[in-house]
Amino acid sequence: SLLFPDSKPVMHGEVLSPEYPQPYPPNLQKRWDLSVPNGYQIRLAFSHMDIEASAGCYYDSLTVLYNEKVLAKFCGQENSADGHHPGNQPILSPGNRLTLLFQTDSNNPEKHQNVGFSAQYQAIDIDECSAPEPRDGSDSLCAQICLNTLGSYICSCHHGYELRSDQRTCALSCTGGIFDEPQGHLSSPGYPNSPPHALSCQYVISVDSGFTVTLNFSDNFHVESVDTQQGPNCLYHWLQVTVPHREPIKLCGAKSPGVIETNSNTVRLDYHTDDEGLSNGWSLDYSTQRVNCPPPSKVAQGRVTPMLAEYFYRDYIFVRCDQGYKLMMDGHEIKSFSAMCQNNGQWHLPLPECHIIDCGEPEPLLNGGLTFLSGFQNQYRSVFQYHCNEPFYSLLGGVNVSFTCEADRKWRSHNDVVVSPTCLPVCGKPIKHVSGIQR
Amino acid sequence: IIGGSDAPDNTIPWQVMLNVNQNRGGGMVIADRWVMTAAHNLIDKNSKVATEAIQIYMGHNNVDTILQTPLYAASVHTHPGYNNPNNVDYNNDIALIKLQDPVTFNASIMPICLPPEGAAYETGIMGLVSGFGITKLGEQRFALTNKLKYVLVPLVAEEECAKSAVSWKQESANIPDLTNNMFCAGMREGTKDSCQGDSRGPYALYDHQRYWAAGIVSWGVGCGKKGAYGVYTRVANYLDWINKTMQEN
Repeated sequence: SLLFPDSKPVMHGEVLSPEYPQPYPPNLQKRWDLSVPNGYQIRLAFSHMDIEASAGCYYDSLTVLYNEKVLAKFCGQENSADGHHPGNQPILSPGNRLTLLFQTDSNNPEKHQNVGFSAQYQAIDIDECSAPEPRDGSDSLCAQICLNTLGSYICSCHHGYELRSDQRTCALSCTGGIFDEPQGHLSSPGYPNSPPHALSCQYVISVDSGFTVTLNFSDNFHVESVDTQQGPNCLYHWLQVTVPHREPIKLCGAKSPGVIETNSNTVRLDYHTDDEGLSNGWSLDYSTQRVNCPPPSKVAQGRVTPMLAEYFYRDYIFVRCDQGYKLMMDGHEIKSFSAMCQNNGQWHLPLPECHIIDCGEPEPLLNGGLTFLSGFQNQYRSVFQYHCNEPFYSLLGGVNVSFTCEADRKWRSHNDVVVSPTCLPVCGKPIKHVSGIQR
Repeated sequence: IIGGSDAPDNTIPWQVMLNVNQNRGGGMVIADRWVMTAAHNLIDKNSKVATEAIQIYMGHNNVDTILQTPLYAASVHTHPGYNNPNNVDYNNDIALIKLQDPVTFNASIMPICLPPEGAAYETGIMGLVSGFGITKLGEQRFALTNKLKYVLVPLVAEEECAKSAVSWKQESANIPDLTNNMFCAGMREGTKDSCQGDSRGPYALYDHQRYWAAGIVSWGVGCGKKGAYGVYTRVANYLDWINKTMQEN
């Protein structure tokens, strides 16, 4: 029987003659049916063989069969010239099964007790795709592309074709191809050879909206054109390039269009041929570039970073103000600013402004006042000085200290003092005196 | 003030007029919340008078005007050593009144300085005593002034004052003792003196371009009498107590 319902496919195993490594008994007829999963073949290697040698392995023998067909018959020892043994050479089964048949007669030589054999087997993947083309004219495994897999194989087709339901042959199909990788290659069916007539193929290149597609046609471009009084005309065969919101372009002739920058993230290519004429077709590589955003304008009293020659989709810019200035947007102060170049080529936020900071009204001084010495009131770098209401009060310490509006929005003196001074009352000094000693 | 003159505006800007239980007296501004005065009249039957009984006036030389802007006491701090139930012991006659609200100083209100460290009370030096008290003495007639008066009286040597005190005691019983916390000032011949109504007011000495509070009008035997000097609390003896009281309050 070719079927072994009880045997379970395994990936490897060992076969030992009965009572190995003790001498095998007489009158044996032992059979092993080895199997591995479909798509694999069996590699059998003997680690030891010691079977009574005889001409044609007449008395004792180990027979290897595939589908009941004898592949080999062994006896003897690996180090002996007698008999017929495999030595170190492994045996490869044509399929995923192999049968071993061990037979012994009733007599064993008295001098030497033969111990039989030990063998190991393992599953080896069959590369179905490397099988030679059948000579009998029958179909090859795959009509176009064969891809080996572990335990099996799959067929595939060139671009412009699709696998038929028989999973072997390919049918022309060039519609509905969507290319969404950032770069790629596409060509007309059969290119560079002439394809079947009456083609109507559609290819759509569609990438993320922040990118634009550039087409780069190879030099070998051939789409039949018709010479008319107005010049070559794409009357029967054409390749139409369609970009959203723009007039489609029909291409034909023998001259490659070269590079076409579409400035769009979506391009549709329609290839049309009629029943007649000859077009060898075309091929192209496409690439994508990030969309540009306009260079940011300058920010007065601030800095835009990084400064680049060009800004592209997903680039970020930051704005920092000079010391003493703060970021303002829509009338409100913001702590930081960053903007991203969007997929529409616009910055996602308008640039902020830098406004000079303000330290606020200085603390009033009890029994005193203050005088601005420079700068616009309360703004960065403004300087004021406290004074006391003299002659009735005087400054503690007696020294006038100037306060400057610093970048941290605090009024600070040269000694980094933040607190305002104190006015001390003047005692015992009336502005007028009683008439004292008079003569 | 006996034998004195009207004080021109803004000449004695530390002068305070105090009314305690309707009795006119004086005081002096020493800080924007503090008035220094004497303890007598602020203690009634061994207890401090209520702050509500005290009206404080300053900033004007005319009584009619000064009465228009009373200030009020927040607390009264008499010297703990003042103990004078029978009006015969004026030792430690000093007190501080804390105002409810601070005053802003200007030409008409200005503090008088406290005595400098090691203040010198030199005999014969002229001191300025001022007040709204009695100006004339007659047989049966006193005249109270509505205008701030001042007079310059010299500081009297301790020995001379002590000698006078002996004679006062010969003339009258219940004359208070003189202590080291007091000094005398006045004219041997009388004629210039402080008097009733000036009590508790300032006796100022002028030194280094500043007036400082040398004394507080405390007591005396009569006013302007020959050989009867005025007795003043010696403020320099109380600097520690004054600073401590103000800091703690």
